[in-house]
Amino acid sequence: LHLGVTPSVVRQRYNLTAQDVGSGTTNNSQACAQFLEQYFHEADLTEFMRLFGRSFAHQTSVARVVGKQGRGRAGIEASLDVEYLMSAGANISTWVYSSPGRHEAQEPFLQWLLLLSNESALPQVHTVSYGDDEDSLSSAYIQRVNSEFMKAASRGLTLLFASGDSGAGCWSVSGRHRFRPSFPASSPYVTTVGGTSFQKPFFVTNEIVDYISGGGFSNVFPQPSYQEEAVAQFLSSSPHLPPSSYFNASGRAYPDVAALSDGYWVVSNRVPIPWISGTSASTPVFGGLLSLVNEHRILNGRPPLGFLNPRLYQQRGAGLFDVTHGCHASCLNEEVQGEGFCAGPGWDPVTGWGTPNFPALLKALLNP
Amino acid sequence: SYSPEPDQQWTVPPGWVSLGRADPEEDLSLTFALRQQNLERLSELVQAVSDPASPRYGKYLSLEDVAELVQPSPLTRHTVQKWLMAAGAWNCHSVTTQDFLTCSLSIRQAELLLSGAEFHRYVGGPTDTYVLRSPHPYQLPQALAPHVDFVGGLHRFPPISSLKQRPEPQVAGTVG
Repeated sequence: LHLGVTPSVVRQRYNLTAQDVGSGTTNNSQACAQFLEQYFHEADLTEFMRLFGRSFAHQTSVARVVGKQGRGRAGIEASLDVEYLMSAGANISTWVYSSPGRHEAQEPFLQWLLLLSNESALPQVHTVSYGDDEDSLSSAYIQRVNSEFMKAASRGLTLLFASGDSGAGCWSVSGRHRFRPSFPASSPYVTTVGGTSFQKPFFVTNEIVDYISGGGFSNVFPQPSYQEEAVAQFLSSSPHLPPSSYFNASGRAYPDVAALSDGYWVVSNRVPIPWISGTSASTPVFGGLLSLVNEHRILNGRPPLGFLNPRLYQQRGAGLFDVTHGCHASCLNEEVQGEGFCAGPGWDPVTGWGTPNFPALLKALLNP
Repeated sequence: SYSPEPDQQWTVPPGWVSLGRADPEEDLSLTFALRQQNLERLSELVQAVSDPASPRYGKYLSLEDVAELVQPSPLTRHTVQKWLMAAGAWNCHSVTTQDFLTCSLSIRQAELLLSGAEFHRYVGGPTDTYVLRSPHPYQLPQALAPHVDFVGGLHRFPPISSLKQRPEPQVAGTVG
């Protein structure tokens, strides 16, 4: 029984034992980035770990804060990112990137990309809560940002983006409704994280779709070869497919994976706050577990995971709990009645391959 | 002249309020994305280092390797720097990969450099953030078309948080 998601609930659900923490002896590190001009306060992390971190070894301060910090009020998103990245990827050196205090004319997300292009030594895993509607961005901007993700992937950085909180999304194109994909979630060079809920809200049980979980098919990027088979399998077997006019079946499909996104406890401005929901929560959780896998890989003399998708789809989601129940939200009209895609066996455009089962995931990703 | 981003949404997103035209003597910081080289090769390398079946799996590039591969051509760097200097934008700095230039210049200089742009100050978002943005599209001299992907700092507003405090967990099953 639990009254909302805390680190203990996350660690219990994803089979993390008290031993599944960073060793503190490697150069392993992780980072979270958010661009909402929110401050992050270390005192919140300390209070959070005092309340929720007793059952596992953890750090109570971040290794580096990139971006000016001030005396303003902490933001819930900034607090949530750090607190759950450092609970899932416990006892691993953590950077925080937040952008308040930037020049008024700068674009915070672009400034983060410049940082990636200017620092040789960066954390191996980056969890990022940022997304825009694909159709609101110029193709010049989208293509260039995608090239920046290729640069990061070639360096062995793992970029995890939240899939968004509007389900399949919805907009009207020449009078007809269509689903609305989100970017950078739709980039073929990042790993996108969707959201789930517990089937029984107050119990640690199996997970179902969280109806806000972003997912769908890009209108900009063609489907990468690494996911063609998985997507074809879904499209040929799903009993709940929306009308084909709503989505571009040949586009890059996302998300790739998922984690709990419903009902989190967060400490912000020293106040414990319940029921916080969004894929901004599931992304740092999944990122923290990948950092733990990297920890074991580094201790075994192996390189970090890097860009995960080709391996993830080759291994057909080995090491993940498959989420097969529930649908995410979409257009509220007669035709689809608010329902987008629905989860099914294997990969699906709502929860990807599913949520992490750490011992099995470690086994699947440790070698080579 | 030409528009590098004809399909960029430049209308003001909901939740942001214009405080009017910004003072032309105010300082501005703009980011110029310079055209990179060898992106095809980069894509092949990503595939090679990310596929467990590849002999090159896990043999990642350093930042310097990436810089050597994608850095803009000397012609691109020279053309863009000459154009910026001619407009009085001397205070610029690059990154290791040399494919971004961030310049500080006055709003007056910026509006001369990017024809059509008009900088206004806006306030919005959950923390009353102030931003300078242009509600009109910008154009660049045609000669720059092969050298500049886009200019950052004109149209895209900071994102608004999508986290929600749901009063109670959703009941299992159907969409709320």
